[in-house]
Amino acid sequence: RSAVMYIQELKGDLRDSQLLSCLESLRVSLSNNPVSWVQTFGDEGLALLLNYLKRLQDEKDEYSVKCQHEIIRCLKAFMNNKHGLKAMLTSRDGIPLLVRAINPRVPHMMADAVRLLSAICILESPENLQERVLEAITEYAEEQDLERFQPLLSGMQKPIIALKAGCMQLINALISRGEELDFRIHIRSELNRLGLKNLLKDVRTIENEELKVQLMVFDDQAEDDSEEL
Amino acid sequence: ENDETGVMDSLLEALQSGAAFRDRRK
Repeated sequence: RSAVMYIQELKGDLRDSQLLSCLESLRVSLSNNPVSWVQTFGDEGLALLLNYLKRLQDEKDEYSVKCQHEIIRCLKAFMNNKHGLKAMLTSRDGIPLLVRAINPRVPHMMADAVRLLSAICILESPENLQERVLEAITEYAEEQDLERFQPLLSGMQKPIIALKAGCMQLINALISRGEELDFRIHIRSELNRLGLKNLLKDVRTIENEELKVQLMVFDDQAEDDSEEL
Repeated sequence: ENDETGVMDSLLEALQSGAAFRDRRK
């Protein structure tokens, strides 16, 4: 199917298994076709995906959850080239909807979402993208009347190593891209106040290379900041 | 066109290996 065919199909208000099947197929196409294909899918295709995601995030049935996750996977494939990444960063809803996908009740989707947000934070850009991600996290938490890092802490408590590592990646990305020492110290103490320090005691006992890398980054950055202070 | 693909894969790899955080501070 061409990119235009997918756009037409997505315009058709698909639901449940039809939507899931379209998204699965779209992800394969976005991953395996040349950049020009993704460009044709472009802003219009992205807007359709984000609209579906927005709508599905208010629903909790099995298909909605599967479709949400599949959209996150499509977004990853879409953002795997400069054009797609730029389109995502230019769209108003892109980052806020990824932040909404930080949902500990859907841990595998959350693991993908936190990784994508981490990648956005560390992207070299004239605009401070880490600030945009943090703003979106803060706004969503205010809306939900939650502590802004609570979903990340909840994710860390899930028995899924990929999710723990992803959450630590996002924490490291948010802290490391903070220009001011005060800011970095503030974020760390906010996380510790929510219980990160205690949680890490258990996490440190897990034998997993990826997790160990993230813990080392977290500790090294804290040590550097402590020296700077 | 090739150099325009794999952007996200590279970022994710740099995050996972910790390379994204090295040399961030002087």
